[in-house]
Amino acid sequence: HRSPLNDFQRLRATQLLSGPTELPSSPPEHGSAEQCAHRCSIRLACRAFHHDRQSQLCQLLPWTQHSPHVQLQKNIHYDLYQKKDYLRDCITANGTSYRGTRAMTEKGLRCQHWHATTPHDHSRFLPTSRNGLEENYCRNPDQDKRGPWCYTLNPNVRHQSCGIKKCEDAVCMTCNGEEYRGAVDHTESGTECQRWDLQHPHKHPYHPDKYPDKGLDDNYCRNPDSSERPWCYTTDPAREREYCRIRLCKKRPRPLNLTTSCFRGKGEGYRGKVNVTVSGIPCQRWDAQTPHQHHFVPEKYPCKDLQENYCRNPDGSEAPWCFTARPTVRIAFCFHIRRCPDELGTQECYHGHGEHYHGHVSKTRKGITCQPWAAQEPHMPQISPVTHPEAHLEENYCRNPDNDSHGPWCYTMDPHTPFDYCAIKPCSGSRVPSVLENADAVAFEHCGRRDERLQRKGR
Amino acid sequence: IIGGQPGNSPWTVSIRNRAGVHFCGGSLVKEQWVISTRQCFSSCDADLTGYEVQLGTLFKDPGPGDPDQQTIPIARIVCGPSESQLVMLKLVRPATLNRRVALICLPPERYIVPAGTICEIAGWGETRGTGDGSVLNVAWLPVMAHGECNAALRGRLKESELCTSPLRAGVGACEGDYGGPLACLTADCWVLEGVITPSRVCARTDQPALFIRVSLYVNWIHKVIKM
Repeated sequence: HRSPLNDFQRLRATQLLSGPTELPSSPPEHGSAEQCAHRCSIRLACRAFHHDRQSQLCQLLPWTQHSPHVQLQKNIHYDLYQKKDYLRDCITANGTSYRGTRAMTEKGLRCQHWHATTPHDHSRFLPTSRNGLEENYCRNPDQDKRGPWCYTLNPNVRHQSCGIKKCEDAVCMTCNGEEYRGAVDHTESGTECQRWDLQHPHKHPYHPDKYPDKGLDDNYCRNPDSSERPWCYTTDPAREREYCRIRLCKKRPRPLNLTTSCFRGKGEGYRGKVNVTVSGIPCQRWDAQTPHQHHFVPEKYPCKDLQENYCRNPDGSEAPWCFTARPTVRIAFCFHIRRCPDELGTQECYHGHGEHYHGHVSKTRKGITCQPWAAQEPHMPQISPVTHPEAHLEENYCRNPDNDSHGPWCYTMDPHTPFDYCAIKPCSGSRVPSVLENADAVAFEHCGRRDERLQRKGR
Repeated sequence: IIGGQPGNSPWTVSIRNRAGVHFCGGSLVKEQWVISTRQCFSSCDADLTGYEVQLGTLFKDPGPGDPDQQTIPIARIVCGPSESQLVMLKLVRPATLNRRVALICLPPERYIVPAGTICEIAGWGETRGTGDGSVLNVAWLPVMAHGECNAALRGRLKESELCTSPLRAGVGACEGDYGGPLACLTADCWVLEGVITPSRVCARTDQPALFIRVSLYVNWIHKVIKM
């Protein structure tokens, strides 16, 4: 049930471009990603392949991103799959499958080329197309328990271990490992993990595209659902998921962005004392299992501050939340906690709607740089110095050429934000007639209609 | 919705997170645009990949065979002017309008809905035992005059807020309804006059309920859609 893709590391929308002198890649063949992976796995010379999802074509490649004269390039048509052993800089088991590019011993000695016989003559380990010995990279051709090694360029030291760490020790995890992005791909019992982008042998909801912030790469152990530790779906059909063994960092990270009177972002850093839901139901204590059973036991989540029955966000939900003391309502968000302001401090102010503001602020209230008014990228402007010659649309300064009632604004340099208001506030004492002063000045002439409401039909 | 009853509100949408869980409401103002409240979203540049809106069904969690249900991914979020607490959500593709899915009209810029107008709130939020939490609930509230409301709130009412009078029966929006509509029948049409925002307590019987006054931001809404 293991997929041949398990041996590969995927880079989305990426192409590997080689220099002119490189070995030719094979002509594209038809096939799914898994079929291509199988073809590449059985060929020693194949180290990677391009897969075109649209045309379902694949192209086997004899190099990786670490090969000389080769570079990665963005290309939305291709996904690039490279053999893990060539990319990982940690080892599994005794590292006989290690094909990385480390070329220095644990004591800092440069490695001797495997084909060279000086300063150390040897005939046992000469490179062949099968044994993976290459350049002067650390390798383990004789299954040495200490892992990959090499002959050294120091005449007094014939060979030495390279000290390449095991993957479970190479990257440690903090707290519950939600930020772990290491390369362990086996569970505690040694079972190989299932790829997150595959739905076999186990169907699951954690599609990498749907959770871009959880680092669901290939089949590496991760913690997308705030379990106690990183885990993975396994390639054993009889066992859906299992924890992985990953070293805990000695130092716990200093928590950032802690707040008590308001919450920022999703409120993972909220440490306030609100403990009642907005509908008036008291929260359940985190160290209690009634009326609701749960796995957020305070001792198992030391970094989440699950004290008393305070609203908290231990699992990256939309906002702080809690189990409620009412048996019929398991969970309630604590949206009634105020959000912390997230706008820049303002340096200048404007009168009225700012239609006569000619200052030099050129950043939005979120800190994004304004796009010059005369520019056409990243946004094609509908308002420009040409269309509004009298509006003083100079450089990328905030202005209000269309008398926007909410003040000066600008097009922004962020491709996802066409325009936004600026870090300028109304001057105190600057009087704009309140909308309520002549409430009936605005009439309501016409509107659409809603069929069902008018025909008074039964349900 | 507390103190409401099952009802129909074809512009009210359910906003769902990556796990498919409903967490806020919204209003369909254009085939590809929904209005909601800033409080429901972690930031103005939040990555909403995997988030969706659900419309066309009365059920909070409809079964697989619901014929009119539409589920549309959210493409991006645009935050409103600083005081507004509004956001607009662009959908990946337009919603299909039919007898279960309709747009709600926007009022003219700076229009003031007259006090006493009976308006409707709608949502799949907490009912606190007063209704069936598995279906869309609606309730009706009378608009309160600005001055009267400002007095009741000891002068803390903003121009960008709109009030409804408290009802003795304890009727109002609650957790899970935030971002949803306060819709008023005006000139033979349902108009989005307010957006539900979180309050300290739901459905108070002694204090007015506050909503974002949408008419102050109609020009901004059109500007975003046009841009």
